[in-house]
Amino acid sequence: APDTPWMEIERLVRDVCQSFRQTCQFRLDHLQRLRPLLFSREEVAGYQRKTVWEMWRCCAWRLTEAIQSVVEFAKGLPGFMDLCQHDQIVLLKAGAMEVVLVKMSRAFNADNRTVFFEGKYGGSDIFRALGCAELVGAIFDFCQSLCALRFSEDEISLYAALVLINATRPCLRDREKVHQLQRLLEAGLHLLLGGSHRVDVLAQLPPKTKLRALCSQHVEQLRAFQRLYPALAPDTFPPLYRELFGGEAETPGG
Amino acid sequence: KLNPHQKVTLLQLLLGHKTEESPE
Repeated sequence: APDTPWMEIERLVRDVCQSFRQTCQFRLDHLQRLRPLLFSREEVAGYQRKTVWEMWRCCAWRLTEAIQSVVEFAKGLPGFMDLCQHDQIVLLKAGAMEVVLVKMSRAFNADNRTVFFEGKYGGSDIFRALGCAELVGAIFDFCQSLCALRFSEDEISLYAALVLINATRPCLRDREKVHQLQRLLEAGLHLLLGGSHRVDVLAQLPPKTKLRALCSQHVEQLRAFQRLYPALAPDTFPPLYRELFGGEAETPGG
Repeated sequence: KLNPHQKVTLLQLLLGHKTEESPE
């Protein structure tokens, strides 16, 4: 963003970080303090004994809570609410799950590959009943690779904002306006990383296709699950989850 | 703004989108 005053980028960074902090479900120091709190063998077995639909339901509710916090994060992002309503919806529908995965890296302990879930840390085996070990493993691998970049809380805030504000999403109406905001956020992340002499991290960011692939895999698994259990009550999943992933949503404006 | 006859989605509600008939 060569024409943008430095002060404006600094203010943007401050506002993005503030929105991130204010809307995160769990504070980073809280998550880190709880790392030694691991699920007992009995508790892990309890998750594994759940039926496939009980575990899908459980994860869908937790995921939906995380997505709601991403919507709040987006609302606090400078410039987001100035985009047209159609583009706000397009960006959130395409990017909310991706941001959840990025934020999940804060709740991930790369030392022992455990993640904070329902109050304690557990390994991928607690999700065994879902019946999609490959997807769970891929998400854990993604978190592991993101943790290796050792992002600060401010850097992850900017990165999360950049995952959301992506001018390459299909069907945007005012792509240039989204692109402008994206460029400012890129400048903000560059500014933060430059401050800690870590600009080289930009070249190590996961490719955008990686996050997209994980999200597509999630939707494919959900469809496979729904095919397997066609008679499940509609309220098994939260309404917002159904709207975003269940193919129920209407496109804005139509 | 949303068309007032359009079905309002949850995402639109969370974003506080207003219909054409909603007050400013």
